[in-house]
Amino acid sequence: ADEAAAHDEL
Amino acid sequence: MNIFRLAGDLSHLAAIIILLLKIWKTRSCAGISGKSQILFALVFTTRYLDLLTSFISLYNTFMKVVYIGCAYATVYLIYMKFKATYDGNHDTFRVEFLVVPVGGLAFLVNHDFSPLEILWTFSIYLESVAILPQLFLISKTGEAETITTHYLFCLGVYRALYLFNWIWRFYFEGFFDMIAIVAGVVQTILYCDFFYLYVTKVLKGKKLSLPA
Repeated sequence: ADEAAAHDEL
Repeated sequence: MNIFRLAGDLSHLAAIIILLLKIWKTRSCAGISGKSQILFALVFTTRYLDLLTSFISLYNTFMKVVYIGCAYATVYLIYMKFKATYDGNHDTFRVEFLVVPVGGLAFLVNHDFSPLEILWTFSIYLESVAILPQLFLISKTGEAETITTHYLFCLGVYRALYLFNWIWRFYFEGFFDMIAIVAGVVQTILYCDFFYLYVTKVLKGKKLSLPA
C-alpha cells in the first residue's frame, strides 16, 4: 500500500 | 478525514487550550511538568517542518500552526512569565533518557532515511513518551489538581481516538502507517492507569490523589 507517502495527520 | 480523526484533533486542541487557560487564569503552573511541555514543543517542531515543504489543506496548516504556537506559549508561561510558580523540585524526570533512545530509534526504524522523515519519526516516537515527566511529577507529589486531570484526560483520549481513526482508515482506505500505529498504541497504554483513576475518582467529584 502507499504506506505513509505523505503525513496528512496531525 | 473521519469522525474519529476529527474528534481526536479537537480533543488534542481542547487539552492544549485547557492547560493554557489553567495556567493563565490561576497565574500559576504548579503541578505542571515544564519538561513534558518542552518535549511537546519539540514534538510539534520536528513533526510540522513539512509546513515549509508541502501543503495538505487549510485545516491541516491551521491546526499545525495553532498546536505549535500554543506549545511555545505554554513553555513561555512556565519558564518565563510564571517561573516563580514552577514546581522544579518535583519535575525531576531525566528527559535525556527519553530523547536519546528515541533519537536513536528514529534513525534505525523509519519509512525513509531522509532528514525530514527522520525528524517526523523522531516526533512520533517522542510524543508517545513525552507525557512521562508529567506522570512522574504527579506520582512524586501524589496528587493533581482537577483541571490538570481534565487536561491529561483530553490528551489521552486524543491518541485513543486516533487508534480508531487508523482502524477506520485501514478498512476503508487501505491506509496504514505502522510507525504511527505502534507508537500510538504505546502512547495510549501509558494513559490507562490515569484513565482508571480519572473515572474512579475525578468523575465522582473527588480530587485525584495517590496513596502514599
